[in-house]
Amino acid sequence: GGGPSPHPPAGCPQRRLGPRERRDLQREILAVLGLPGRPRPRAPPAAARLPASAPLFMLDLYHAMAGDDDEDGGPRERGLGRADLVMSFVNMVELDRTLGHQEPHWKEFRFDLTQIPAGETVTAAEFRIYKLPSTHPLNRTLHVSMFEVVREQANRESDLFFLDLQTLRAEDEGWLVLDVTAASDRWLLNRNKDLGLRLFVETEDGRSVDPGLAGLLGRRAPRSKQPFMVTFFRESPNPTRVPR
Amino acid sequence: AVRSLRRRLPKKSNELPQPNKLPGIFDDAHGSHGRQVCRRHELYVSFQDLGWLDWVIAPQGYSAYYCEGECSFPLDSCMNATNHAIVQSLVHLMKPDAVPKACCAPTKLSATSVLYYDSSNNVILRKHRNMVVKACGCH
Repeated sequence: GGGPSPHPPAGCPQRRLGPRERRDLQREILAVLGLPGRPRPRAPPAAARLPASAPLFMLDLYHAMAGDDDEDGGPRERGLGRADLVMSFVNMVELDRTLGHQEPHWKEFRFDLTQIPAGETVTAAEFRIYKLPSTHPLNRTLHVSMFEVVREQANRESDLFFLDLQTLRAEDEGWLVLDVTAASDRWLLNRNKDLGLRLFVETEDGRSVDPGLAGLLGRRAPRSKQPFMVTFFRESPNPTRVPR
Repeated sequence: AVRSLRRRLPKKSNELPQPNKLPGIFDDAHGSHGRQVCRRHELYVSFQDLGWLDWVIAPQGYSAYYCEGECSFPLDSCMNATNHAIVQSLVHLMKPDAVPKACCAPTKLSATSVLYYDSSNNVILRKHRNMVVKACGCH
C-alpha cells in the first residue's frame, strides 16, 4: 500500500513482487472489492466529460454513505444505510408519443438490467427526471404517473403495471423522483430483459399532456439534467425482496 | 509456575486503549523479547498506486490497517483479550510446545464504500463491510 509499511524483522529478506505476482495481487483485491477487472474504455469525447446527472447524484450518495461507514455493524437504519450496493442506470433509449400523435401522450425510457448482480435484493428503486417550469399555458396542477411496460402488444396498447403517481404544479422546477421499486419483482424473473418505464402527464380534469410541454426533460436535456434510475440493493441469501 | 513479574504492574488505566496503541504489561509498546504487543498498524490500499483510478471514481484509496504483535501472558484488560485467550496464553506458558499463544486479530471492523463505473458506464456505489480494522486484540 501507499502508507509507511512496517520494516520486516532483521534477516527477513524483503521480497519484491514480480509483475505477474503484482497482477495476481491486484486481481485478488479487485475480486474482494467487486470491481470490474479491466480499465474503463478510452476517455469519452470532451462533450461527454461534462458532469452527468447520474455520477453527480451517486457522488453525493457516496459522501453520505462513506460518512456512516464507521457505524458499520450498528442498527441498520432504513434506506441508504441498509444498502450494500447502489446502482445508477443511465437511460438508453427514449420513445416519445408527443403532440401530433394520438392520445394519450407519453415518454418511455429503457434501462439495461443485465449488469444487476445475482443474489442481491432490491430494497428501493427510483426514477429521477428533471422538470423545468412549463412554458405553456397549462392548468396549474399536473399529475405525473409512472408505469412499467410489462408486455408490448402489436395491435393494441401495451400491458402496463402502475408504479407511482406524483402531483405537482406547472411552474415547479427541480428533480422529480418516482418510486419504481414495485417493478423490481419482475427483474429477478427475467434479468436479461430491458426495463421499460412509461411516464404520463395529465391535467386536473384528466386531459393528456405532452410530458415535454409540461417541462419534463428527456435524453436531449443537458447531461447534468438527463433522466436516470437508481436502485438500492442489499445482499441477501434468498432472492425474494423484503416487502417495503 | 508463572514467571515472576519483572516490574510492578502499572496502575490499571480504565480508559479504552487507543486503537493503534495497546499497552501490555510494559509501559512501552514492546512485549517480551522486544516484540511489539498486539496492536493496530497502518496499511493503506492505494487505488492510485494500483492504477485503478480510470474506473474508480472515489476514494483514491483507503486505510485498511492490520493487527500484529505479541499476545504474551498476562493479557491485561488493555489488550482487548477474550477470557479464552487469557487462559490459552497461561497454558502456553506451561506447555509452549503443545498450545500456541493467542492470536493478535481484529476485534472491531468497519466498512468502506467505493464508487466506480461498470462496463456499461453505469455508476455503482458498493459498501464493503468488515474491510477496515478499527481495533485489535488477542483471541
